[in-house]
Amino acid sequence: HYMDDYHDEL
Amino acid sequence: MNIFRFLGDMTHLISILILLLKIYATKSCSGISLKTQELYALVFLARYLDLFTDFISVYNSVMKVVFIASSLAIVWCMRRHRVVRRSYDKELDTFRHYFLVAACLALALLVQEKFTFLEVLWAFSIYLEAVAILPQLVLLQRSGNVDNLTGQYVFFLGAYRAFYILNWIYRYFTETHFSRWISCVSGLVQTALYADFFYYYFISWKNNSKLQLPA
Repeated sequence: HYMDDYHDEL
Repeated sequence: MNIFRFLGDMTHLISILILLLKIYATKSCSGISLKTQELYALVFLARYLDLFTDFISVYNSVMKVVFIASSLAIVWCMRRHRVVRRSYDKELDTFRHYFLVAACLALALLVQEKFTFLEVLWAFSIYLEAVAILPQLVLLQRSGNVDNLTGQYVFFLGAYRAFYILNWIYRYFTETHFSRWISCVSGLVQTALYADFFYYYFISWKNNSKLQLPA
């Protein structure tokens, strides 16, 4: 679930 | 990245460019709330701390730098620039925005994705961005007539988060475990705060009249 961990949106 | 988010980011960038144009071209910041600009600078500083730890893309990093630099430059201009600061409506811009900061920080300590320093600050920045426009909307109501560039600035600023809502809907239906409910709820509140402004902006556009917000 790495995708969830960091915020890829501005 | 999807078209809604890209349009949202571009709309956000346009709003900042309009504000920079207004201040640079007219050497005036009348009608602009310094408190809202300070809140936005805080939002970007709290949200983009991962600028150096999580590299996501060149686009992401460049936009973060642009948002941080432009918001700090606008605050500096309104506080320090010897010509611009004279046109600041100090006596109208009296919203006690420190309460907004305190309330959002308290909420972020209670509700966040993970109780870590970065996540608490990230949630704080999301909540604060939702209410950061309040001092500006109050100032517009008090200052009566709104000059075109200021009206367009607020319009694009409100529109950008509406595009983000479309982005979250799109991602919800196209990605398996997509859950950004903190951003979604805050984004809905943020966009809702612009509802009456959008209404009067549409009326002034339809009647081709000056934008007037009722006191």
